Amino acid sequence: NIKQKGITGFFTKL
Amino acid sequence: MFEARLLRSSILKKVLEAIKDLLTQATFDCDDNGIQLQAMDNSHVSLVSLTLRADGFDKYRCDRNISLGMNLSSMSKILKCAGDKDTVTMKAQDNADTVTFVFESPNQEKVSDYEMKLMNLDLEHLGIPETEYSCTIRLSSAEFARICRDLSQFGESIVISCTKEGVRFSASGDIGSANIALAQTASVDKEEEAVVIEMEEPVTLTFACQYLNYFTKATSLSPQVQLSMSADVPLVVEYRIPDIGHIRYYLAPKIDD
Repeated sequence: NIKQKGITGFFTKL
Repeated sequence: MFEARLLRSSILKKVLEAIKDLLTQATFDCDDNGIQLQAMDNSHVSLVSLTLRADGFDKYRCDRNISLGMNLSSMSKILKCAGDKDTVTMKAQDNADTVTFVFESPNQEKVSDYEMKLMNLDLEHLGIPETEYSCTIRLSSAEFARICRDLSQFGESIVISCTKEGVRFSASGDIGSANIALAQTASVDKEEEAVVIEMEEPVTLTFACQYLNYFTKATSLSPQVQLSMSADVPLVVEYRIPDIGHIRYYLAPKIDD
């Protein structure tokens, strides 16, 4: 079951 | 006072084409170094990062750092009013609530100005770390656009698999499956048509077709595109804009649960 990840989890929030 | 002038409006028109389907609004952050834009799409699956360096403009002045929040569909409507050979100047006063676009025809016989209201956008900014990628692939931007378009007919996802031998794009769905394999080119007449692969480790990742197709709206900005991949991190799709900067798209992968 393949799911689309969100982008925010990969980068740090400024 | 902020003022940025380009001899050819076509660059700015193409930049807008490259972002307007993905983003509805964005902030153009202007400082001494040039213009930066960073924004996520509405679904927060991808991120666009645009850099236009000050030295790429024919005239560039930015007395104080200024953030111009723009509705991109309005900006696109205005830029459609510029002829490709027109000079374009973007202007804003410090603390202004409008931005002005001035278009001048090559012989200066027609001068138009369009004033657009700015938006107060409180958008989340992300820090993008410097990353060493396991694979980078350089190929013709038109070829990449063609591959994304062709494979989109087969399914919602494209699997990109990079090894030392080459790169393979695959899709499958109800009607069947499709695979496109590109080998690293040994020699080419035109440098922009070369396929160049730098690989530390092989990588296979799955991405949404829809987003890849949005990114290929940047094709006319650059003859080549660079894809950077590492396991389980966003793909980077980079178009270098000659003499002025680049546009980078980051796309989160689809991952097995």
